[in-house]
Amino acid sequence: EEGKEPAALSALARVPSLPLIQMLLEQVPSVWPCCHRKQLASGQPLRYMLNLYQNVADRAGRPRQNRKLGANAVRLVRPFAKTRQPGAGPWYMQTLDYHLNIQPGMEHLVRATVVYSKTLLLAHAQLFCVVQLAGEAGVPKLSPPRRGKRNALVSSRMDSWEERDITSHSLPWAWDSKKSQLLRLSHVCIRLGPDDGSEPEVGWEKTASLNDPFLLLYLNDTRKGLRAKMGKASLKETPDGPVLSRKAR
Amino acid sequence: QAGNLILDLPSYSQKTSAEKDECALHSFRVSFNQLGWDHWIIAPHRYNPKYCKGTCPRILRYGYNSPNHAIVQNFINQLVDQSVPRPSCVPYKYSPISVLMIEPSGSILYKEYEDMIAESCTCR
Repeated sequence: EEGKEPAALSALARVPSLPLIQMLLEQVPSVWPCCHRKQLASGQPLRYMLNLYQNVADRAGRPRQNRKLGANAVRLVRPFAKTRQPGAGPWYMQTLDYHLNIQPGMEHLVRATVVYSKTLLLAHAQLFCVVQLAGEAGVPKLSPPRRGKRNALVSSRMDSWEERDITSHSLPWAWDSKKSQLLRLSHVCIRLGPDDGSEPEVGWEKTASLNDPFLLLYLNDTRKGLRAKMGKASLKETPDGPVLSRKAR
Repeated sequence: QAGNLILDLPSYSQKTSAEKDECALHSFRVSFNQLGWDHWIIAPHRYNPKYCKGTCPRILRYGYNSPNHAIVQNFINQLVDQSVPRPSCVPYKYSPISVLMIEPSGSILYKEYEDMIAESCTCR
């Protein structure tokens, strides 16, 4: 209950009838490598995941019966590196690299998608964007909206995020060694309106950065693998036979 | 047939002080902030794992979903040897919980953890 001593609460975590609390404790990250949580999770990615959460779980955290995720875990992955590609005319392009970091034997990739904003608003222009997978040849198929719909697009910018299935492209990466679990995407945007040959607008990179496409990895946490790992960690052989030991937190 | 036995014992249906302490499901609300996990768990804010507590009755009624073994162990405790303990009050069914969390890499993870909320209790 609220207001009780923290010691009593930590005791709750040791109640034998709640073994998965202990499993959760095992997963608590002890060190945060770079930034505060608020910096790590903010903006559109957080909004997207909160929206996903509200759709598949109730306020108490219970998964809804009618949820259609097809997986028991969804990981949102942001790019760890990006390179601006020099372009001319109305084209803007950057290359984005993602670490998939799927743990074979513990996580099974069911589906992968990339989520990106179809439109970006700059101070004096609007960009229409797509993502291309590495290896996809040719000019991206951009079909900018007709002029008459422009205002509608601006006002519905929050709804302009699109989820594109890239499962068939991602699967070969998912089962290989950790080093090769890299996925490269091109984020290509075109300025709406006539091409006047001017330089890309200042602020494009900042706006694009705030709206970087992100991956959604739909995973099944394979409990068998998880239990095997926990078993190995906690069961140690001694001359007198196996003994159970608690992993240091 | 424990249910039939109860019908044959009219006084059994009257609540005694001992029965008030009978094995039952209890609520326990806790926030992830209280557990010190709020720096990595975004949602939900609160968690009610619930717990089972109480004495297992001498006649294990049907609602406890006790296996035959528990009923036999109860009889052994009553009739043969009291050093054999009565069955224990433990969770019977669980439900999962959905958690939204931050990973050290900065990824955001939605994950469903099985067996995180006790839904009913049993004596076994």
